[in-house]
Amino acid sequence: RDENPKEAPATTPYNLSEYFKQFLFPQNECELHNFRLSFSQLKWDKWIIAPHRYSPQYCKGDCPRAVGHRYGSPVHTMVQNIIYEKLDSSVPKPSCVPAEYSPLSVLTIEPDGSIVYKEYEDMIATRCTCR
Amino acid sequence: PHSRGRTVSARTSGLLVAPEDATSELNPLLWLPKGARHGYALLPPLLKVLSDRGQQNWESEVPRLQPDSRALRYMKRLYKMSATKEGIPKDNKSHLYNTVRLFTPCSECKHCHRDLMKGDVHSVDLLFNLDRVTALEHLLKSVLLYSFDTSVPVSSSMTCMCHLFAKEHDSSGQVCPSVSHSVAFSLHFEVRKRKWVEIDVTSFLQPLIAAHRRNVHMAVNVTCLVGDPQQNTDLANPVTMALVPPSLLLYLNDTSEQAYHRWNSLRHRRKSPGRLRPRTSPLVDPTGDKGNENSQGQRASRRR
Repeated sequence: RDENPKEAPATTPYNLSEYFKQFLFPQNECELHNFRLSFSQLKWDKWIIAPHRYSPQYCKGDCPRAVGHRYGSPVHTMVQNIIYEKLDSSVPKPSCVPAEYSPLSVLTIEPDGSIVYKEYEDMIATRCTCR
Repeated sequence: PHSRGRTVSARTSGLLVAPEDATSELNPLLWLPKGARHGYALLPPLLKVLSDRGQQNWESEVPRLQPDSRALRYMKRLYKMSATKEGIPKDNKSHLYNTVRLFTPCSECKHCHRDLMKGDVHSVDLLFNLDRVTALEHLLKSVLLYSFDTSVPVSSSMTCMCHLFAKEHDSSGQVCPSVSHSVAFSLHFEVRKRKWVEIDVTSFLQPLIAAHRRNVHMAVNVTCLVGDPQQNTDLANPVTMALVPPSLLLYLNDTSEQAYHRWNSLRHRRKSPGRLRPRTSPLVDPTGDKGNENSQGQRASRRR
């Protein structure tokens, strides 16, 4: 601050953590959000007997610039961020997307009147990542 | 995912046609390759809602035959045993199946005729249409599911004998019944307590399902004796009155991408999140077959 007072950030020491926060963790950070639907909303309850309610969840939020191990993101994610910031802003920033899912069991009536119990893979998001 | 340099038309791969191209094909079933059309009840409606932005209710367009209420009750009970309230499959080791299909016999074949001489044989001619079973669904177990019309007063324990006959259709379409299989089951139960009787017909059906037979035509003769077989028994006429034509239950292992594979999810949990799971590893035979290539496959996957 003594050498070149103009350059120094005009922040007093107690704001320093605030100042750094903007770099480390964005306000609305990428995370898993709850969402519940019932098949009757889609008018499918005539042929989907169970479950009555289904929570697929979803991922939303900004990805911090230095994602590192926090999201299990590969190094490519940081490279993509650098490209976006330094080289070509038409390249999209890393996105907040599901990283892991859990299955869902569904009981349905088929067009021929037979009944089927099926377990589907990847129907409920359980973890998010930045990619 | 297609890299920018290489564009693959959805049309050539037979996968989903872009919605604007598909206005002429109202039925989303036509968008999926033939093999997949019957595979996943959920996919076509999801695609339909995405394509027409959800205005129409696709399901109202597709007429659905209403299932038998007893069969529906049984499947709801099976669902409660297999999944939590939120629909998450229970991690049950003995629960190898990821698909269970229940078929009720075609209505025109439900006539029951009794062999009046013996006065007690309950014989029924059944035709099951197995069109919904896909090539990727491997049979684990099949069961004839008898339920009782509990309004008919029936006495206590009894012993039943059941004979199954596959009815092959020869080239001219004539039915030539051949005793392909007879299975005997003896049961002692209070009908009032038990609403269902399951007869395992896996060995009987295995060859037909493996041959991707679309229609299974069989005759089932049931004879029930009241009381304990060790002591005196007499013919149980009333119970054969109470027997409702059986449904056919198939426990299957769906080997497709969309289906949930327990053994695969355990392996996947150890991997880093989000990486595509290579499905090339040889399937552990769902019927627990001890073939040596499987044990090699298992050793290799365990080593991995």
